[in-house]
Amino acid sequence: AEDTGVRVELAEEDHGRKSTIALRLWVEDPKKLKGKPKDNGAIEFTFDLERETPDDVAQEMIESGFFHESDVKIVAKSIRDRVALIQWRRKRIWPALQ
Amino acid sequence: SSLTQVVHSAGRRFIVSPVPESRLRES
Repeated sequence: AEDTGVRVELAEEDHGRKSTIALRLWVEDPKKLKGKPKDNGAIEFTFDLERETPDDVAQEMIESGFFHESDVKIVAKSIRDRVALIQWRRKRIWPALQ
Repeated sequence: SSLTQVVHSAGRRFIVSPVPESRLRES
């Protein structure tokens, strides 16, 4: 995936059974963002693979004050890339469950 | 505790914790 400066990782082990997963996001390279992020914290949140979109979560992070609105696309892309990887991995490892 | 919880109006919870130094990229 492209290096967006925003890192997203699983916050729990994925067994491929739940549609909701816990993710953790943090800024690795603030220089890649247009605005100043709120702080250096890691933001943990849940994401429903079947019902939600990365754009929804990114928008909620902007509205919650974590990022400037000009960074909504880069945050959404960072989440989207990780979600795509998780879904690809699920289909490869547990095809019968998907 | 160093954890901070932010709840968005749509109901999603964001839990913020410090990033370990080892996870931050060296510049």
